[in-house]
Amino acid sequence: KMKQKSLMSFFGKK
Amino acid sequence: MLEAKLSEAALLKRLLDAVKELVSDANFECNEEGIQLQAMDNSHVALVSVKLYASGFKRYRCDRPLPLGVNLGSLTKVLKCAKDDDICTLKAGDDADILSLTYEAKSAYADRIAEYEMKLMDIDADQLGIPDTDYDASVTMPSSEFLRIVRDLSLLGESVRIEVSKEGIRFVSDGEAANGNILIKQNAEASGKKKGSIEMNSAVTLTFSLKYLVNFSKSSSLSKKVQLMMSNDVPLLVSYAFNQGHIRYYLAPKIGD
Repeated sequence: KMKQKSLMSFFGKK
Repeated sequence: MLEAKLSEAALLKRLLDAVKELVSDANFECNEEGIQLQAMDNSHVALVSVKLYASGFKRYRCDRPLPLGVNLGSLTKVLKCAKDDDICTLKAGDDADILSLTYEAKSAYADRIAEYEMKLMDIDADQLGIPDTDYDASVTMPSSEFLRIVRDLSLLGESVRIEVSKEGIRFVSDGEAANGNILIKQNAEASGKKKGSIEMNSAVTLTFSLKYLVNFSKSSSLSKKVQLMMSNDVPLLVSYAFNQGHIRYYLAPKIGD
C-alpha cells in the first residue's frame, strides 16, 4: 500500500 | 492601482481552466514585476504557481503590491463573456474590492467594448516557501504526449509509477483489472527535429496520483512542451512555459509504508 504524502511535509510556510 | 492589458483574453481563459479545478479561491499577487498566484489544493497534495510577467502585457501598471482575492469560479464565468481574441484589460483600485475587466473587439461594423466587474474577497492563505532544488532527472516532452499518457493510464488505475533510467522514462499503472506501461526512449527524435529530452544524474522512481496529473495536463493548451523535474522522495515539478509567463505544479509523491 502506498501512502499519499502532504506537500506541507516538504515545503515550509513562508 | 492595477491596470494590465492583455492582447488576447484567451491566455487568461486557458490559465483559469488549468487552475480552477485544483483551487477555488486564490490571491493574485500583483506588483511591478507582474501577476503571481500560488495556491494549494484543499488536500495539500498539489500546489499551482502561475506567473505572468509585466512585459507579457500590452500595457502594465501596478504602483504598489496588491493582492487581489479572486473566486476562480466567478472569474471563469466573467471570462466566458470574452471572445478568445478580445483585448482584455484588468483594473483594480488600491482597496482591491472590485476587479473590472474590459473586453475590446473590433468587428466589421463597429467597435465593441464590454465592461464587467466582479467582487474581490479577502483570502487568508498560507504561502509556501519552495526551496530551489537540483533535480536528479529532467524530462521535456510534447505536452500533448504527456496528456495522452496520463489520461490513458488513469483509465486503468489511480496511480502511476514514473521511472527515469538510462532506458528513458517509463510510466507504469497497475490497476486491479489491468495494467499498462509506456516507455519513452532517450533518443526519440523525429525527422531530425528534437521533440524532447531526458537528462538524468541518477535513476528516479516516484509514484503519483493520476487524477492530479490529468488535472495538470489542462495546461497543454498553454504550451506545446511540458517539463517534468524529479528527484526521489520529493515533490514532482510539472512546468509549462509560454511567452508571457509560466504555470508550474508541484505534486507530493505517494510513499510506500
